Amino acid sequence: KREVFFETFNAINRNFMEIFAQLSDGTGELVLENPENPFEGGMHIHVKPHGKPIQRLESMSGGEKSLVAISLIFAIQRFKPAPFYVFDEIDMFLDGVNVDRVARLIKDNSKDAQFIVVSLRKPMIEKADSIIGVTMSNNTTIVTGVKLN
Amino acid sequence: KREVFFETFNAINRNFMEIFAQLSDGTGELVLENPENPFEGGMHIHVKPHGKPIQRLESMSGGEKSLVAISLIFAIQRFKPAPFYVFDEIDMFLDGVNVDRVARLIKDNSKDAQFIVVSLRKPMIEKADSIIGVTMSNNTTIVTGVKLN
Amino acid sequence: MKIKEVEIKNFKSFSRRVKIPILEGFTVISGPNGSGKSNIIDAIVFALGLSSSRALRAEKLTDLINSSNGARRDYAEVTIVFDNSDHKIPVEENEVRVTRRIRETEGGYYSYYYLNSSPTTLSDIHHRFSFAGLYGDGYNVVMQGDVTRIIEMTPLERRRIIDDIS
Amino acid sequence: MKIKEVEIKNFKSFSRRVKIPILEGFTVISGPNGSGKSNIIDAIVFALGLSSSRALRAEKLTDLINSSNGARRDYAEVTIVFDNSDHKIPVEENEVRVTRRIRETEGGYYSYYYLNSSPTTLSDIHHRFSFAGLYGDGYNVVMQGDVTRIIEMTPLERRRIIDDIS
Ligand SMILES: Nc1ncnc2c1ncn2[C@@H]1O[C@H](COP(=O)(O)OP(=O)(O)OP(=O)(O)O)[C@@H](O)[C@H]1O
Ligand SMILES: Nc1ncnc2c1ncn2[C@@H]1O[C@H](COP(=O)(O)OP(=O)(O)OP(=O)(O)O)[C@@H](O)[C@H]1O
Ligand SMILES: [Mg+2]
Ligand SMILES: [Mg+2]
Repeated sequence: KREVFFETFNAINRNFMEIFAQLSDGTGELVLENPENPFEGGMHIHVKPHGKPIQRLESMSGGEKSLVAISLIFAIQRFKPAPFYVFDEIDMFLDGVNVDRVARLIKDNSKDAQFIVVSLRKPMIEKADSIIGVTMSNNTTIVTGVKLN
Repeated sequence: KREVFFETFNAINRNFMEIFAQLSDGTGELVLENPENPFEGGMHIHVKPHGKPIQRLESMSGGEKSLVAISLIFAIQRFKPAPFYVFDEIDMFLDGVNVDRVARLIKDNSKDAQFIVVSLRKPMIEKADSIIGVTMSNNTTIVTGVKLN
Repeated sequence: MKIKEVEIKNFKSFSRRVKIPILEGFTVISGPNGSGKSNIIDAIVFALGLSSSRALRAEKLTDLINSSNGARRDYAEVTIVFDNSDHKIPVEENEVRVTRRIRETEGGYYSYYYLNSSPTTLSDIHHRFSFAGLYGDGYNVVMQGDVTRIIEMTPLERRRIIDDIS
Repeated sequence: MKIKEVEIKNFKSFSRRVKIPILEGFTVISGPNGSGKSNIIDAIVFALGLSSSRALRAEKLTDLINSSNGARRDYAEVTIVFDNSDHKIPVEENEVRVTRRIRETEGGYYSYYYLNSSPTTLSDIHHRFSFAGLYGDGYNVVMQGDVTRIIEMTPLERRRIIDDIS
């Protein structure tokens, strides 16, 4: 049980480090509170933004926390790949530059899997292969178009 | 104690109804679970978007919930006015149209009080009287400018 | 395996039948607040049994039945059409259709599942789709607000994510 | 009463002294993620004692001392300058300066408050500012994430907001 845990933890940690480095200017890693007995402690996320000292997740800015959470989600998905992914507004706290980075990562990965992403952000929308427009009319949802970019 | 509660509740409810009607196309009101003994129940928010049937807060969309929460915050502030207000990214879930409505309300109220609002959204930024630009350089925050619009 | 089409009938804010083609690669769904974007996601999650009704923002499953514009029908239905030409899903056909319908009754509701028009169960669907890498735990679905939830987790809850995956 | 200037010295991501003039009306603070926008809000909240250190995203108050670029100083200080020409704050001066400094010591830290250069206490500041409509409960401050917190509240927690205000 402990072995299985570490196999999973180390694989996801490797993915997390790679993905976070891609999405931000810094480095990050998952850290167990109790490496000897993992089940007796929690899991922390230590992040070292470019040039800054190491910080805990809790003290970071809204956008930085969001990038960390997205990187963890993507790291888990890379460990357990699926044929399609569905994301509903994961880019909310991010500024334009960071939305662009997440969008590029999704774009690159979309050769191997299908990505369906709800977003209101221009840097995300402009990288899509196709766009489904949704509006409410007479109290009912109508899908206004499926454009191929 | 009960009297004071109802005085407060009714005043905030009136404010909430007014403000929510201004920010959305619908009507909303605060509803006590137990109107006879308010302290034995919670407080619900019933919202009737334009033309749609009444819904509870929990079943609404991300942006609609956000407008409800902002309206409640503004309703409380109107009950207990302060000389200045500080908002940190309250417009996150909102689409452009709704950011614009919230920005207009802040603009109108800024004759009587000072508003300091952190935002990344264009419809909010363009209504400001002045803009403080913030960037990170060499690991330290620099305030790049205070423009008067 | 990939999704070819999502067909939504009388589900949440969809009062008529709507067929949404899904192309390969990277698709973005966009539109104003309250227009129905998350409801499309809910339809996919509902049809594949990936989540409880709480995650679909419905107090009970019958709240998922469209209730706008007067007379309310007694059922809601979602069909997802998959391209199975790589036969990752162990069936003969090149196309797999998963349909889920809930029908409101006097006492509550019935929930029906169909795989290519044959009645089936949710666990049968999860079993077959596991060969294509799709599991019922829904790690491939990130709902509106999940990112915030992960940020606000305690270190213990965060470690339990790893427990659950291993 | 209104804010004229916020002066931030060695606090969070401000490693030098920064004076930020605040004009009348509607001011927007904008910039990239992680640049320091919320830290300016934290500085205002810190100086006026409107919140606990948890809300300032610091595990302990000494985490608020700037720690970038090598040698770390032992104090952090924020001054807010108010225009008091309407004399809503009961002091003679037309300008009121509130300064809060924390200084790290062997055992922990000291926290100092000054009103127009005279040492004072937080409760004294809260008492005087109450005449201008500014109370320590911070209803006029909405931090990053508060909107989500209100959305996710239970009905009981929501009603307690009204209890607290009455
Ligand atoms: N059973 C139902 N019948 C009719 N309308 C419904 C039903 N369930 C939900 N809705 C409507 O669906 C709307 C919400 O749709 P949805 O959550 O998909 O919006 P959204 O496009 O994701 O918006 P946002 O950008 O704000 O997240 C609500 O306004 C609600 O009135
Ligand atoms: N004591 C400290 N010393 C040095 N830097 C610090 C200190 N405390 C916080 N910081 C830095 O401040 C940055 C966060 O600033 P802040 O939260 O104000 O960003 P923001 O502009 O609000 O970003 P967002 O748009 O993502 O919310 C972090 O990157 C962190 O490294
Ligand atoms: Mg939504
Ligand atoms: Mg911030």
